[in-house]
Amino acid sequence: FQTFEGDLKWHHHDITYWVQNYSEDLPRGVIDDAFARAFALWSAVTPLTFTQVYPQDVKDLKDVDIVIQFGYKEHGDGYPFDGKDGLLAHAFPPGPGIQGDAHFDDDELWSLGKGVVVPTRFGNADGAACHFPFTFEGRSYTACTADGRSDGMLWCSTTADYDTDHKFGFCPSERLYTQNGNADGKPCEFPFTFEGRSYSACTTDGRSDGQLWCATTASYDQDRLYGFCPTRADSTVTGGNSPGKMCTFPFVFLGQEYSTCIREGRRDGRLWCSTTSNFDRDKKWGFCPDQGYSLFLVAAHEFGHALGLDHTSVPEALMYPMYRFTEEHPLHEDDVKGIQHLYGPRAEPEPRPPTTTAPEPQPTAPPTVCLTVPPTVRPSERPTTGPTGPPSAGPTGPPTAGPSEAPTASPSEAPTVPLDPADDACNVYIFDAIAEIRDHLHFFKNGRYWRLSEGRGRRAQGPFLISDTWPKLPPKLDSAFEDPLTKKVFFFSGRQVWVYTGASALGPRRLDKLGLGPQVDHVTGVLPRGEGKALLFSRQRFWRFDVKTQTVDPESVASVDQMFPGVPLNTHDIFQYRDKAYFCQDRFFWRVNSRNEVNQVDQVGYVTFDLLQCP
Amino acid sequence: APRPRQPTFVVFPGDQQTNLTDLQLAEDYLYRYGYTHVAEMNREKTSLGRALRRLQQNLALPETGELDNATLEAMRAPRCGVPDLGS
Repeated sequence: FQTFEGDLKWHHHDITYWVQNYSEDLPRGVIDDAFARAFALWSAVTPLTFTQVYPQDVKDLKDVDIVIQFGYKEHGDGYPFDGKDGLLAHAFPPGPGIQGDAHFDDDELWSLGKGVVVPTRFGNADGAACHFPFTFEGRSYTACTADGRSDGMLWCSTTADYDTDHKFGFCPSERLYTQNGNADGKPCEFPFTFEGRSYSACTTDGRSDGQLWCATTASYDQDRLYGFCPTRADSTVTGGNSPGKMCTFPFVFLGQEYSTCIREGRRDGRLWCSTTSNFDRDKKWGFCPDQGYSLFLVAAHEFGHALGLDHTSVPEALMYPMYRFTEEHPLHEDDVKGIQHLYGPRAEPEPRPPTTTAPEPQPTAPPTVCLTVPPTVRPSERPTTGPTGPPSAGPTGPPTAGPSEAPTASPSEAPTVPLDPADDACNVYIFDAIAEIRDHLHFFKNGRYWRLSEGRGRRAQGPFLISDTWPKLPPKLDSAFEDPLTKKVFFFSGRQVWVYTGASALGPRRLDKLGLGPQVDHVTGVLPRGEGKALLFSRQRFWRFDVKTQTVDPESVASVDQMFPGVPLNTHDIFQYRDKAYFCQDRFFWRVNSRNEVNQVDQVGYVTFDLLQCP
Repeated sequence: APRPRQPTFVVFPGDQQTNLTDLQLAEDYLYRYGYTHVAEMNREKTSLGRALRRLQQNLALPETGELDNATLEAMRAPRCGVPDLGS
């Protein structure tokens, strides 16, 4: 190991550091975390402690020991950076002023060493970052995409294989939210007017710092409400001659049109793209995102300098001058010897991790349009609109309690509080069928059913035996539907249907009688459409159904996601309840309201928690 | 039989690194990281030899004193900007 001439070192142990600015490549939280972990490597083997400070906590920023900064080319210290790659960062040995500071070249793509880090919002992956590449419908994606969606919203898979795992989230996009500014994170409003001119995309106009912004109302001139547009790290170029810009696809290069990043024209085989539609004409370009450099590893190395270590010639050591990505613990024996030569070993007991003096940074406020996750989030696997669904209006609060009339007739001897857990509806993972019959929601499972009492303190009553109430029915049902007009109740199981009018039953009859072909192997559910009309669903298709003639119109077949965007495609039960349609998949439901002919998912929730009101 | 298309290489505006020759890259690197003190070197390779040998020693590369491929590759690798030698 080497130290700087004269063994330059800090003469106190409680070191403070300030992150003066942030790269757009990574979420701020990830940057703060990378720096904290880098400092923790050194505090683990020395008596040093590291505390992140913020301008509002210190009297004079000059008193901060280590100032961390991102910059381009000449960034004020007379040691210019060199564009993408090559020189990544540098730092100064301990001492006052610029001494001890660490600078990072923002022409690099900062990541965690394994490609861009794109945080997601909403979806069903709890904000996990995108996984690139990922496959969707057999195709590989290395950036966010709107494929599979009709609303153009950008999404990504948070695992390598969306087709298998169905884990996804929405990518940063100004249509989803904005950052900072004064509009509480509301999404952009396009078009908006600024100084009388109309803008239909984010702009840097009016700013000297080049940050892309937008208005969150139709007129910035009038309302003065704005926010910054989130960075699309997955398709923003680095280096070249237009860093920070996004690839423009398709673009023309040497007369050919390209819709992806290419290696053509380069000897070094690196991927690049044009940032305008015509490179031949405009000559504007940049490098496409690659694995990037691990901010954690580079920071750990630079902080070694900031503490007094110079470069070593041990290739495996952290203080070796060349960048090398590793997922192992980066400190080498040579590094430990060096730093302990300056500060001695860590005194027992366990070291304290770096502390921050400010409260946790607040997550950006969710947009008023809650796409998928209601404000009060239950256990993390709460699902949301799948890639086939649009963003939709947020939930309007819990379902309102129904009228408080007395429950209608039912086998009164049913215990109200089940003694045997198997009798407890809250223990049922997935119900066979759910239907509103006589204004009460019925939950069917394996020959038994529960009836939701309405009014204050809604509770599931039961279980009752299906055979006691509907003797002809089999124990296993696929779906049930009560026609609000005639009060006839249809029960479906496999390719059979029963129709109960009061206590009298017609069936079983084959689905062929309803005009359904042999390829329809079961009925997922029926939704009433008024005046004796309904929609009959089977898997991803549905038909118009005439309740009076009890037949479907074969010509009317359509696919579910056309009319009901936002619901999962593999729904296993569909029913109507209080004028809203419910699409169930696994333990969850997607509630669709049909305000002014537009079907929109307005709530996603648990069948047991949100419908059955289980504790 | 169709002949493979000859690749066309383009000089990309603002792309400093690909526009340098190997010698220019070496001179710039040796000066930037403290192995030579005078940026303008005469172009005799031998005068680079001593600096190259010191670089190779410092970076645990084979010490040939030549601008060989391993050394050029090391010079093109991403690295820290703090000079290896000098204050």
